[in-house]
Amino acid sequence: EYNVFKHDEL
Amino acid sequence: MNVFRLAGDVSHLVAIIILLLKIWRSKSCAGISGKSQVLFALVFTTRYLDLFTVFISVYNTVMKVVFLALSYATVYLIYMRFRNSYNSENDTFRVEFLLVPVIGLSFLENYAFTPLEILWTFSIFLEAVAIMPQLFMITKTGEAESITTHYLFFLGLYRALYIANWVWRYHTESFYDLIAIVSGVVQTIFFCDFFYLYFTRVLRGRGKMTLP
Repeated sequence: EYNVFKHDEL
Repeated sequence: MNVFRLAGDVSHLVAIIILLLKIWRSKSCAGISGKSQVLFALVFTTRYLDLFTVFISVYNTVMKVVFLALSYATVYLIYMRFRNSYNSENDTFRVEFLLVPVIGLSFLENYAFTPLEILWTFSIFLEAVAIMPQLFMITKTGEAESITTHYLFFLGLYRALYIANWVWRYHTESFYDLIAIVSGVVQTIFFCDFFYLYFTRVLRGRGKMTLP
């Protein structure tokens, strides 16, 4: 599953 | 995006700009650990490889590019432009003692055994410990200029605010990222001792922070 969390946060 | 996250990002940016301006204006990087700054540049480089793979938002892309550019500018000022002022004799933390365990751990504990995922995990673990050469340098010399302590304060504040952001996201989105949270908490703990000294010494009006 694609984890958008890690790409969203800096 | 919530208020803790935004405040965290802003204090992170403020910390980096404080450091860059301090070096630029004083034309000196005395008291600054070049090793910590190289590690932070490495953290941003390995984490923001997703600039090439996913698009989240304009805010996200701009901030990532800014963090990358500012961190490389800081490293450039320390090692190239103002290298005569760099206290390499006090910046003696053995970085390999951080890198080897962090590399090993990112291979063992990650969400997927792919190059990008391992590099992302590496960047999260490395960020947790990247400030150690700087804190070691302050302990070794026994003092830090107040502007350096303001930099560290905002850097620590950023991490503390991110923890609040994760609590918020957990309650509102039922989402959490264990690798980020554990590393973030570890990173914040490193700053606790510093926070104590910052409030008890620096903010009471002394120019420098001196250790007892």
